[in-house]
Amino acid sequence: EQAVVRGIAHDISEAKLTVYRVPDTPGVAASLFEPLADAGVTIDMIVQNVSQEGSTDISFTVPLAMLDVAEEVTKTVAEDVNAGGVSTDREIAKVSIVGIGMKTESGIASRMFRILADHDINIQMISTSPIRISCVIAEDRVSEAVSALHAGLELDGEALQ
Amino acid sequence: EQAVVRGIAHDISEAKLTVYRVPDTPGVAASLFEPLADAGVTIDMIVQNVSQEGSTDISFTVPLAMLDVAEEVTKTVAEDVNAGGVSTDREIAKVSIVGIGMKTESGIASRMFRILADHDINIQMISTSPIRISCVIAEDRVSEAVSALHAGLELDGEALQ
Ligand SMILES: C[C@@H](O)[C@H](N)C(=O)O
Ligand SMILES: C[C@@H](O)[C@H](N)C(=O)O
Repeated sequence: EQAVVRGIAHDISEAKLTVYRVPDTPGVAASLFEPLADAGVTIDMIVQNVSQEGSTDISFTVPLAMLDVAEEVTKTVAEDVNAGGVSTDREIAKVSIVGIGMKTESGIASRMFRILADHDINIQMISTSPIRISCVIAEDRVSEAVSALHAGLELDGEALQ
Repeated sequence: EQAVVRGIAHDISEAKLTVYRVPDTPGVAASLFEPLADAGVTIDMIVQNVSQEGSTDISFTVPLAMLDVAEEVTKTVAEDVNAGGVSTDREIAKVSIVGIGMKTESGIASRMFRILADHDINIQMISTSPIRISCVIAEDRVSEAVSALHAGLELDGEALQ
């Protein structure tokens, strides 16, 4: 399948929360996201990597207006499961390459990472699928990131959802 | 936007690699994925969570047949950037709920996590977007996970890509 890059999307409307050192045992993810759902918190991105020494971190993004509610719920759960702590960050942006068939062309992800690196923009989180390669970066770098990606991938400037 | 769950997809054709404790500085992600692309390795899922104390982990999945090449490239990079180490796992499965508008219905992610928890299936990695909620689990639990998700979400049994 030939990769097709449709464009670049960016989102500065979200905040990020991270719960550190949650036990890597069945039921922990459910115990965090059930009360968040009950509290009406809408969740966009969830990222959890593999554990080390029995614990891992779970990060997720929510609309800025929901951060306070999300933080309160999350801190309660963190305590209940004996997690290490909770951090929040309002100053993030999500930048994504949107397309199709992008796993066969793994070069697209590496090109995205290289373009950001060349602009000294640190990649805080990565979450990808064959149709969307998303990076969380500092919000104050988002315009530069989007311009750099358009130029580097030789795309026109049309912003995508 | 009303959420619509289209179905459950699963994939047992991939292996997972993790590079532990890479420096969280610009250029590190590029330095890993450029040589992987050069080596012809196709990459499906990339997951990186936020750093602690200046380092983080990067995990990604590749077709089983590419694991040896991917591991060799990854170990070289890990050494170059002074990372902590590299692990691989052939025995994984990716299980995904596929749909649309699933962030507004954050309850779908929590229901997926709860169904897996009720079957004592550990969630090793999570990567989500509003159209796909993906969990990496042990390959020997995939049939049980897929059946449980179909039943729990009251879907017909049609498997999706
Ligand atoms: C960390 C969390 O995902 C845990 N492994 C669970 O299955 O709920
Ligand atoms: C860890 C890695 O993603 C690093 N932050 C980078 O920007 O390349």
